Amino acid sequence: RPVTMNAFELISHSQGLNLSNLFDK
Amino acid sequence: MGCFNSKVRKQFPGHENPVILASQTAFSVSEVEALFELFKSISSSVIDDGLISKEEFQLALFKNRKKENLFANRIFDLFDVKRKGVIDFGDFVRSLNVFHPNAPFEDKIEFSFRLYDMDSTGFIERQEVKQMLIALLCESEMRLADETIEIILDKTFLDADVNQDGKIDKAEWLNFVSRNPSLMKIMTLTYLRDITTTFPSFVFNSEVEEIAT
Repeated sequence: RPVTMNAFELISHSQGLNLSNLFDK
Repeated sequence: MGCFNSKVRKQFPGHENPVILASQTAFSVSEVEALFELFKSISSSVIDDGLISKEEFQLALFKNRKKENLFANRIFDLFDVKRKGVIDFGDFVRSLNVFHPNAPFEDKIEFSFRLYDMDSTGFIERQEVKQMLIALLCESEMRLADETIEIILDKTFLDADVNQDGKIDKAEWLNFVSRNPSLMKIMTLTYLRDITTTFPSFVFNSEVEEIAT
C-alpha cells in the first residue's frame, strides 16, 4: 500500500514526543 | 514575602518565585504552583534532589526505565536550558509554556524546528530526518524497507525543501508546517489548561499569600 504520510507526520507519532504522558499520575 | 520560600529554594535548586514565573509565561500563579506539584513528583522519582534527571524524565514519560528514546532525549535537552544535564523548576515551567494552548504559534514552530534540527546547524538535514524515522520505526516495532524509507524522504523533501538543497531551513519549515498544520499538534498540550484541577494539592502548599488567578 502506498505510504501517504510525510516523514514528519510519522515522526510526530513517537511516544517520546507525546508529553501528555507527563501528566498521567 | 520577605524571606520568600527560602526553605523551598534550599530543597529545590533553581526554584523561582511563582509570581515571577507567571508574569513571564501564559500560566497563572496557581497554574505555576500546580506545575510545581507535578515537578516535585517527577524530580523525586529516582533521586529526591529537586531536579529532573534524564532518567526521571524518561520514567515520567514512559512509566518505566526502558531503553533510550531519541525523541525523549531531544525534548530533555531542549528543556535543559542551562545545559546542566538536569531540569530545574524554572526550566520546566518556561519550556512547558511553549506547549500552552495560548503560547504564540511562532514559538511552537521555533521549538519544533530546534527539536528536529538535532545537531543545531540551523537546518533540518535529510540525514537527521532519516535517523529520526528509523528511531520511530524501531520504537513502534514497525518494519519498512530502506527503499521505502528513501521514498518517504524523497517525497517529504520534495515538498518541504523548496530550494532543493537537501536541507530544510527555518523559512521552509514555516512554510511546510503552515501547509501541514497537523505537524504542530504535538506542540500543544491541552492538559496545561486543567493543570490546577489535575494537581489540586497546590492549594495546601501555596507559597504566595494571595493567589491571583
